[in-house]
Amino acid sequence: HHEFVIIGLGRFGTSLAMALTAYRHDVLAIDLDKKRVQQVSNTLPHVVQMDATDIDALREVGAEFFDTGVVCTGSVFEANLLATVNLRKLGVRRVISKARTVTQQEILQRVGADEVILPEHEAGVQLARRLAAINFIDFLQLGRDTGVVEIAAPDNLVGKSLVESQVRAQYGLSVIAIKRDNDVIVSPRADEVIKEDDILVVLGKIADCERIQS
Amino acid sequence: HHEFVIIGLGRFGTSLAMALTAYRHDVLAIDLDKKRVQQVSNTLPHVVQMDATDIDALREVGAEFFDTGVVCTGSVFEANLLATVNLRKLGVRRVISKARTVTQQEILQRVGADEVILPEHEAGVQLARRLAAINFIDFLQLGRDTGVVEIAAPDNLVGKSLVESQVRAQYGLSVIAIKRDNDVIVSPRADEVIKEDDILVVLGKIADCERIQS
Ligand SMILES: Nc1ncnc2c1ncn2[C@@H]1O[C@H](COP(=O)(O)OP(=O)(O)OP(=O)(O)O)[C@@H](O)[C@H]1O
Ligand SMILES: Nc1ncnc2c1ncn2[C@@H]1O[C@H](COP(=O)(O)OP(=O)(O)OP(=O)(O)O)[C@@H](O)[C@H]1O
Repeated sequence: HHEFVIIGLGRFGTSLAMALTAYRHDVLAIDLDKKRVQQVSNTLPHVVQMDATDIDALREVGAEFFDTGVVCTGSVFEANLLATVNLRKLGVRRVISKARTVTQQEILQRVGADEVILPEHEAGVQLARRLAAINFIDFLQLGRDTGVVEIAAPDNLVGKSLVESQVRAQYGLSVIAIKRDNDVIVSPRADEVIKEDDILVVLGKIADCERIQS
Repeated sequence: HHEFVIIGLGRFGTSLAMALTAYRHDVLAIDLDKKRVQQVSNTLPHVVQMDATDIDALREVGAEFFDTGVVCTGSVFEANLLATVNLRKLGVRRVISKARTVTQQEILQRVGADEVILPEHEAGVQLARRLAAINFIDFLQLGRDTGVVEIAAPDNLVGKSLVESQVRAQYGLSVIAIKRDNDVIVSPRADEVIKEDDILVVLGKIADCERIQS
């Protein structure tokens, strides 16, 4: 079972801890600030108030038994650095640390962080991926021109079966799944009728995905 | 053609502008700071030094003719707010703004931002998605248990054709594409032989994707 220990509940650490919890993973969340711990105690199942620069305190909460530790204490770099070194010393298998600058990133990598996240940079790249695929609800880039793309079912296809819609014949796209209400129809049959509000998950050239929407 | 005007070249704005440029989109990058403009002039094709809170200056660089404007001036909220309002006034079709807090997010939405990005929050959620799919190179969540997942070709399948590998028969997964070197083989045939270093793009239950890797 994957277990995560998240140190530092700023905006990055908190959204990370909450998303992992929503994905039904075990998460231990740690923060120095009592008030912060109280604020999140309703939304996170396991939160502890403690100082992650104190290796004994970390050992006491069993940090060494976690598979992955993520250090998200941000603005005081020294705390970030110490917490990272501590997790490494305790033998946590994978240590991921947040940094604010490339210089901090290099230092954290030197002291043993397996991966260093620059949130502003990550969010910029992520937004670019989403914007570059305009009108795509979500997408997975497979190659420079190919991807798996989620698109809202075009109006002119509603009420038609997949084979009638000619998605493959006319656009060269495979509808590999349909999201409807809270269900996912994987590998739908050719006679599946497209309904309003369906989300079509298509595989093919990105240009063809854009074409089918216009 | 999609065209983007990016205002504010901090870490978020710069990575956004660079990624969009790498995806071969037209990007006009704007920053108030001469030194910053000089720093990025080697990596971004179109950079202009100007003040985005000055609507006439924005009009002068043709900002109103852009499809999407992204306001990434961060630490001085008023600049963010003014630039957002200016883009709206100029008639830019879609305005996306960066915020640091939920309060700022609400204000920006009130003055007309179509979308407000909280980079720390986004990066936290993005990391969670990646960590939750341990060993998945990338993945697109389709439903609570289903997804499109990129996995490294398991050693025991290398040298076998898709049908021999029994990926579908034994694991219930569809291999919808194979990434090999810099190519993407979309909808591979049943007799396609799996090679070392292939990345299999599979569709199915996430639990089955994990099972095939162990
Ligand atoms: N030594 C420490 N041990 C545990 N938690 C700590 C320690 N030092 C700082 N923190 C906590 O880390 C959290 C995040 O720190 P801070 O707010 O400085 O970073 P930030 O970069 O602004 O965060 P974000 O950008 O993710 O919102 C704070 O809630 C703080 O209490
Ligand atoms: N009125 C303005 N017009 C154009 N650019 C501006 C204006 N005000 C600030 N900027 C630019 O926006 C950029 C980002 O601003 P700043 O560094 O304050 O934000 P930040 O939140 O720290 O950025 P990031 O977190 O993305 O690194 C700076 O390079 C700054 O020169």
